[in-house]
Amino acid sequence: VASTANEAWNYIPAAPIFLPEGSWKQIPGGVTAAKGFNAAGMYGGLRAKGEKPDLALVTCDVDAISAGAFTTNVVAAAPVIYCKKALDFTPTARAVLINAGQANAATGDAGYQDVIESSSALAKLLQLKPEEVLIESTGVIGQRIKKEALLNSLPKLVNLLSPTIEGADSAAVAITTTDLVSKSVAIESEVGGTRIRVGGMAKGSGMIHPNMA
Amino acid sequence: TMLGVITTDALVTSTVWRKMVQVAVNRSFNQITVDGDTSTNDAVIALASGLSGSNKISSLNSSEAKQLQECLDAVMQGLAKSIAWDGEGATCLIEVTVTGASCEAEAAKIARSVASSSLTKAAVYGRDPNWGRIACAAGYAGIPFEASKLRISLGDILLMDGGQPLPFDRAVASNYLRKAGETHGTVKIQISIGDGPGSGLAWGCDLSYDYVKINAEYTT
Repeated sequence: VASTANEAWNYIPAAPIFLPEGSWKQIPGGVTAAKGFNAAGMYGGLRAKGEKPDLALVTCDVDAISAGAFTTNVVAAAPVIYCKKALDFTPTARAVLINAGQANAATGDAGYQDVIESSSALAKLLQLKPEEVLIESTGVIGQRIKKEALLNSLPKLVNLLSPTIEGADSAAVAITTTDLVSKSVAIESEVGGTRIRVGGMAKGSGMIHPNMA
Repeated sequence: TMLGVITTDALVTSTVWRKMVQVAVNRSFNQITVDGDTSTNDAVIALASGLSGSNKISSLNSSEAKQLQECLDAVMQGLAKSIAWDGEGATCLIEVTVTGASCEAEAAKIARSVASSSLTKAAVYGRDPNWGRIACAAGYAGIPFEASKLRISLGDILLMDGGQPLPFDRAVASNYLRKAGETHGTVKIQISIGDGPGSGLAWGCDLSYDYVKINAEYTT
């Protein structure tokens, strides 16, 4: 079962965004506001309850310079370990796949293998190298991702990719867990006389005391 | 767990981008707290397409790098504050500002200590302008400062100055907290610990009965 991107933001409202004051202006959109980015969100059957979207994908049309900050918790989840290796291996990335429902943390070698299979399957669909696909997971700790549901959803998720505000909004909803609101924002500013855009989405409500490096 | 994906069309080298992202994360996501539990999955991934047509930023000390850093800080802080605002069971966002420290890192550490204090959070939920709990959390942050220089304000209400508690209108202060809770607004706690140039911010939320209810029912 897969809901469409158009339905995604009906599940929870958008968060109020408390941007600090500065020389920028807030613009519509989140992760797709900057040139070259597409996003999508859909329900792929990973959540234990309800049909709120639970799979999100963000892609870039070109090799994007990539950076990451990750939990310093020694018991890091499989996707965290995978992403750190991928970012050590290459300075660029093309896609970020995110699932909600299962955190894939404390799942051992089997959980890591799930990440490898997920990134490889998406890389094949997008005709990328596996290390160009980064993975984030959130949800119940100790549970592996529902891999078959995830893999079966990937073709539809790729087809839903869009550079629109709706694409960004549906992705922002799809990464939420106990969140009551989705978090997405974009700004436009001048850097060296050229207009640039920075956008983003985030999720989080509980188990929040980040210490990322 | 908190997750984030950040995108930009600015053109920047890998080395500079990775440093900028860590700085912005330290000023935003690493300065929020809801319950003191550090997740196994916290991650922020930031991608720069370079398609804006801007000049390539290859030095952290350039004016262009500073401009982009400010934009990155703003977006990440906006998202981070939304996470704290949406903390499980929260009725309000708490913003803690610390000034007068010797450097940004020390101020940030004190600010987060106060934002993560369970007793301070519970006091805010109880609409109790409890300067003692705020002072206590500042004091155990691990950053030495002269207690005689401690100054604490709640919104515009000065509660402590020169390390001494001040007379204040308790009803007005309590009402400030109550109004923030009723509107899911923001409680501002401002702390000064001396005359240094360092300042920092942290964000949290109040601690309500609902936090326990939500997490008692969200099983592993």
